[in-house]
Amino acid sequence: SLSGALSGALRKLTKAGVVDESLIKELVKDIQKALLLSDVNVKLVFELSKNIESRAMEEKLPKGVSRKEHIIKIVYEELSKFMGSDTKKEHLPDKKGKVVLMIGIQGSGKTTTTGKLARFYQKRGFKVGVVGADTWRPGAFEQLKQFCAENNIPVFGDPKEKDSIKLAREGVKFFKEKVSDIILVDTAGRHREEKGLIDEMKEISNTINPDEVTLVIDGTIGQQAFVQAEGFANATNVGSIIVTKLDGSAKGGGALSAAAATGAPIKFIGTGERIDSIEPFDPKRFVSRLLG
Amino acid sequence: KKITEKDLDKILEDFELSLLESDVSLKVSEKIVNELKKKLTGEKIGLTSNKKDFVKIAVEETLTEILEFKKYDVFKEIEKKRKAGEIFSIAFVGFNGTGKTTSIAKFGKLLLDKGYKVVIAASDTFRAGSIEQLSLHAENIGIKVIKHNYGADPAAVAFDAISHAKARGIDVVLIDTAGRSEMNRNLMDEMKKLVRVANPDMKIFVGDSLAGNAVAEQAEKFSDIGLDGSILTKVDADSRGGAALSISYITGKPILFIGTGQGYDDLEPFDPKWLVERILP
Ligand SMILES: Nc1nc2c(ncn2[C@@H]2O[C@H](COP(=O)(O)OP(=O)(O)OP(=O)(O)O)[C@@H](O)[C@H]2O)c(=O)[nH]1
Ligand SMILES: Nc1nc2c(ncn2[C@@H]2O[C@H](COP(=O)(O)OP(=O)(O)OP(=O)(O)O)[C@@H](O)[C@H]2O)c(=O)[nH]1
Ligand SMILES: [Mg+2]
Ligand SMILES: [Mg+2]
Repeated sequence: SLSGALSGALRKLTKAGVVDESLIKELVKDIQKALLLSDVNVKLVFELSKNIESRAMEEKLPKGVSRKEHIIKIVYEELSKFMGSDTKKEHLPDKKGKVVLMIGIQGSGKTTTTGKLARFYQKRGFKVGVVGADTWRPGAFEQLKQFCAENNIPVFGDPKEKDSIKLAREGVKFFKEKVSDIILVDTAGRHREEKGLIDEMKEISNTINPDEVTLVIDGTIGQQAFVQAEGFANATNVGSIIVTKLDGSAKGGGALSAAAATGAPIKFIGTGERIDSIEPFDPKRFVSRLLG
Repeated sequence: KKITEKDLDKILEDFELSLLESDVSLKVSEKIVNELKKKLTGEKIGLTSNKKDFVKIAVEETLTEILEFKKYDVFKEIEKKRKAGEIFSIAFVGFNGTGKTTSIAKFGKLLLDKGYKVVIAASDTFRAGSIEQLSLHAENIGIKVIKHNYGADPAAVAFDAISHAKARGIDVVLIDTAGRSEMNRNLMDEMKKLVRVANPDMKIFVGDSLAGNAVAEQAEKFSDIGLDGSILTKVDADSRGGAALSISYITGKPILFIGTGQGYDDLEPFDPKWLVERILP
C-alpha cells in the first residue's frame, strides 16, 4: 500500500545517520504520490515537493529532532500554509443573530451540513434557526424539515415559494425576531457555469447580508476544486469552508485548493450522514490523512 | 529508427500529467502509461515521423479502446425483453449525492418518449426527503412510484415494484437506491441484498464527474455487485471527465450516459471521442 511505502521510506531515513540525498528524493517521490492520491492539485503537489525537498536537503537538523520528524514537520508546515490556521478551533457564534449563508455545488452536502451545524450549535446552548431557501430542488424543504425534526430545530421554508430571495429574506427576518443566536440559510446547489444561479446567489447574499458565507465542498472533489471554488469566490465573499464526506475513501485534498482559491479557513468536516457526523476541522489530523 | 524507452519516459510523463489533471485516478493513469510503454518500446517509427505525435496516436487508441470496451445499446436490451413479454429492471447505485435520483428521472423520461411504460421503485428508504424528492420528479414526468415508509426494507420496495410491473404489463422498472459510502460495510451489504432479492437486469453505477481518486475506489467496491455500465453526472460543470476513464478501466463496462444539467432532458449518450479530445491537450 502507499502508506506502507511512505512509512517504509521514512523508516529507512530514520536509520540513516546523515542526509542521504537519494533517500530524501525517494521520500519526496512517495509524498508526491500520497498527495496525488489524496486529490491535492497536481501543480501544487509538484510545487510542494520542490519546497519540501530543498528544505529537507538544506535545513540544519534542529536539536533533539530526528531526520524523520524534521521532514514530517516540513511537510506539515508547507501544507499548513494553505489551511488558514494550524490549531483545531470550535468556531462558536460571536454575536446575536449571526447569519450564515450555505453555498456550494450540487450534491456537495449543503442541506445535510446545515442540519448538522444547527445541531452542533444547539448542543452547545445556542438558539438556532434554519432557513430552507432552496426553491429549485424537489423536496428540498421536506429534506431539511425531516432532518432537523427529531432535534426540534426550527426550520423556516415554503415549498410553494419560487422566489428564493424573498424566502431567504423572510426567513432571516423571522428568526431575527425570535432572537436566535445563529441563523443558517440553506441554498440550492450551483456551479460556476450556471450564470443565472450564480447571480441568484449574489442577490440572496446582497439581500440578507450574511455575517458569514460558508462554501460546502464535497470531500471527493478532484482537480476541479480550485477553479470551482474560485467561481464562488469571484461571486461572493467566502468566509469559511466545510469539507464533507471524509468518511469515504477521499482524503479531501481538493479542500486545500478551495482554501487557496477563496482565502477562507476550513472550519468543519463532515464524516457521515447522521446529524452528529460533523467535527471542527483539525489541521494536523487532516494532513496526516493526506499523507496516507 | 526505433523508439527507445528513454524517448518514451519523457513523452509519457507529460501524458500522465495531463491524465492526472483531467481527473483520471493515479492508479489508472499509471496503468495506462505502463501498458503504453510496454506496447511502444522498440516500435519502428518512420525516419520523418515526430516521436511525440507517434505516441499521441497510440495514447488516443488506448484511451478509446478502454472507453469502447463492451459498448452496447441499452435500449436494444430493453426492447429484446419487451418483445419477449418480460419486464426490464435497472438498479441505480452509487456514492452520496452523485445524481442517482435525478438521473433516474431523466432516464425515465427518455423511456417514456420512446413509448415504454415505466414504474419507479423508491428504494432509498433512509435519507431525509428522498421519497418526496423522487415522487415529485416522477409526478413531473408522469411516472408512478412504488414506495413504502421510511425505514422499510429497500429490497422489499424493489421486489414490490417488480411484482407491480409484472401484474400491470409495465415494461421497465427503475430502482432508486440510497447513496452510500464504499467504505460502509453495512450499506454495501444492504445493496448486495437488494440485488440478490430484486435480481435486476441491469445495475448502473452513477458517478460524479467532479470526483477525483475516490471514484476509482468507488468503482472497485461497487463492482462487487457486477455492474453493467455507468452514468457520469455534472459534466456541465466543465469537469474534464477523466473519471469516465477510471470507471471504465476498473469496471470493464462502458459509460452509457452523461448528465449535462438538472433538467429532464439533460442526459446524453456518452461519446468516447468527445472525452479523448477533452483529456488530451
Ligand atoms: N457519506 C457522507 N454522506 C454525506 C455527508 N454529508 C452529506 N452526505 C450525503 O450526501 C448526499 C447529498 O447531501 P445533500 O445535503 O442533499 O447535498 P446538497 O448540497 O444539499 O445537494 P443539493 O441541494 O442538491 O445541491 C446525501 O445523501 C447526504 O446524506 C458526509 O459527510 N458523508
Ligand atoms: N449541474 C448538474 N446537476 C446535477 C446533475 N445530475 C444531478 N444533479 C444535481 O445534483 C444534486 C444531487 O442529485 P440527486 O439526484 O439528489 O443525487 P443522488 O445521488 O440521488 O443523492 P443521494 O440519494 O442523496 O445519494 C441535485 O441538485 C441534482 O439536481 C447534472 O448532470 N448536472
Ligand atoms: Mg440541498
Ligand atoms: Mg437520491
